[in-house]
Amino acid sequence: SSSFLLNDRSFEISSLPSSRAGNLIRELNLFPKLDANVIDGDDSTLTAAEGPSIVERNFR
Amino acid sequence: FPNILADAGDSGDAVQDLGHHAGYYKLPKSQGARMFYFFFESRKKKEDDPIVIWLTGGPGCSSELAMFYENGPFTITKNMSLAWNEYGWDQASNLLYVDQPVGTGFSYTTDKSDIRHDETGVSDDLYDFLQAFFAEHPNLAKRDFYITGESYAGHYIPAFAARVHRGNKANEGVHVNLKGFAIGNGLTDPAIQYPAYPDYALEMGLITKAEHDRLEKIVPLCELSIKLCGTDGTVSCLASYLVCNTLFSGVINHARGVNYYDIRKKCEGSLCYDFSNMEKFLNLNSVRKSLGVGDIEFVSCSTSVYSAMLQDWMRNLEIGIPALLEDGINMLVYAGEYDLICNWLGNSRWVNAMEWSGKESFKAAKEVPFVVDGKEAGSLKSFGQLSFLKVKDAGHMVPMDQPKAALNMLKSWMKNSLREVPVDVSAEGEELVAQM
Repeated sequence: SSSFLLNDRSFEISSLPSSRAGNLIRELNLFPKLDANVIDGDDSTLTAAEGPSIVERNFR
Repeated sequence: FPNILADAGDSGDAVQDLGHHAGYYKLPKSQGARMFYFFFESRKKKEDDPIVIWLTGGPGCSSELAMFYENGPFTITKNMSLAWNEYGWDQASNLLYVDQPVGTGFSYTTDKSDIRHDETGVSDDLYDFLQAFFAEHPNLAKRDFYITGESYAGHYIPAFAARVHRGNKANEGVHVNLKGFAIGNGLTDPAIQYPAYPDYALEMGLITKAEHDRLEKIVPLCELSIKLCGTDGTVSCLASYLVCNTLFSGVINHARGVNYYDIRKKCEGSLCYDFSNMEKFLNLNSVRKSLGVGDIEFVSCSTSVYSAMLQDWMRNLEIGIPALLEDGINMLVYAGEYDLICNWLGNSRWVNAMEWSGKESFKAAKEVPFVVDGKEAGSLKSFGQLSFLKVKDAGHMVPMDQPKAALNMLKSWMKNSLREVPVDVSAEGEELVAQM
């Protein structure tokens, strides 16, 4: 049955996870600049260790 | 937000404080993660309006997708201003949208080990957030609370509901008044939903009988691989993902170009929907300043979060649901009838197969029409805590395709009146009494 599977067209590259994720995003016409929001801790004012656990603001 | 278009139906003064909040929460079980959220007070600010949290799928897509294109208070117009969404779910509840798992949307971390791989990490983060949110808004802690979402959130929602229920029973923190959870076109029980692909595709005329029978030969292998994956496998779950996705890609290869979110439509090239205005809007300096996100990028969908969750994909999240139903927590599973990727047939099958005290009564229950504006908007089956709704003329994103029906569905379900003749959301007051 594995040879049956490997002959199956559906084993095309499209079913590999990373390309599927990319397809999913392009199909929605989205072009995120990062593949995840992992930032360098030093260069963001928002990563101050101290301070309250939740910071919320009203916006208009 | 800048330039909200005032709307006659709502507060004329666009700068009036609408009770809209945005914030960051420092995740305690992390090295350096902060989760971003929106909180919209209900539009009519009624004292007893419930709280609804919405979780977007992907996995790894941001909550702003649903907020602007499905059920949020606003839609984005072509000229980058906002217009009120008449059928925003803030018409019926206070709304929380959370960019999760961390790494997506405006949520970020300084340590990639914080990127979540399973439902334990996801549900702990959401529970910790909820505790902090209620500490920030103690006046809301007693409100009825509902967990909702779509697509891959079919995994997140049962896990988060079980986590809240466990916290309540253990008196872990603030008691959360969890009344129910609703899954829209979800992926919850892969062992039942993947084998449904060829059957749904044949029923909808996407593949021939011969192609169907050929794909059927893969089903036993897929089912075996899911058994090996179980509830805590890792490599075995990745293997199962590859094996079982040949069922889905097998259908797609035969139904070239079909939009698997809504089989009535074709994708133009690689484009099935155009959500690019959301990225443009959230990258406007004026908006970023309003939200207080500093120099944090907006990641509309994260490929890294998607890949990190792959080992979670084939796990069965149905197993924790019966205990919640037995403890009186309501579940609504709804599905737009033209969605292929999380189709109504696979969802109906796992809901009917679920082992709980009401199983036989639910299976025996009659399907009744779900009526909106005097027209059938879907077909409903319910018993006790459990309801299943097949929504007409909708695909994967029900609140986007049928906004009025979706708001009616939410309102009726939260009022526990989904099983009676649902009333039209605009028929308030005496008319409502007449209908009742």
